[in-house]
Amino acid sequence: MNLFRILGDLSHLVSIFILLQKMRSTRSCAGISLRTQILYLMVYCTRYLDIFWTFNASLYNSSMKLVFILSTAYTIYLMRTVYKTALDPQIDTFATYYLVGGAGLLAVLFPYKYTVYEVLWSFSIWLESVAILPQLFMLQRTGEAETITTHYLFALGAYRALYIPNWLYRWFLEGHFDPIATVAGIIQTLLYSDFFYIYYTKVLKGKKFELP
Amino acid sequence: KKAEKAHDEL
Repeated sequence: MNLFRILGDLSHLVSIFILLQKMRSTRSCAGISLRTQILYLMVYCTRYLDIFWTFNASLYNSSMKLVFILSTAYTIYLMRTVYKTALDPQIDTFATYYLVGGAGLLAVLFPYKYTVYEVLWSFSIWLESVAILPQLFMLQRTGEAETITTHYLFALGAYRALYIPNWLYRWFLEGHFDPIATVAGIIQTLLYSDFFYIYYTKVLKGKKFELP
Repeated sequence: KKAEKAHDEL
């Protein structure tokens, strides 16, 4: 465990709280992609299968896994019930089928081992790297976003971005290298780069998030 | 061993 990883995990945790807070304070899920949330739930459910047999390995990991699965399920529940009037299927249209299919293909081609758990783990890593695309696509279509939504996206993107120095640290200091997670994590961070740039140049300077 | 160790991250 190193500082980058803890900060990354905390950033992930904070992002979920910001999202729930956004829905509560605006009483709406406007601007949030249901498709992205469903993809994330798939990511957590396939990656954290080991929660059933590694519960004693690390209380930190196990509790974080539970929080990620439950809070994402709760977010989806809220979006489909309490706040469903703000759902806009006309805007949230990204072809998620291709993302799931592509992640599935990569998982079958490059798992560490050919076991159900390892293939699903690899699938979850690849799917996570692109799970934000429906959300970013939606943002592009609307051309603007509420500030609190951009804080959510920043915190979520920072999670994987902070894992990159964590992987470098582990590689140099612990001789530990995880090529699948590292390559997928770099792709994921690159997908966020445009968003990070606009967040930095606009939102952090007190301006509204608007696409040029 | 290597693959298992990889999964100690979230």
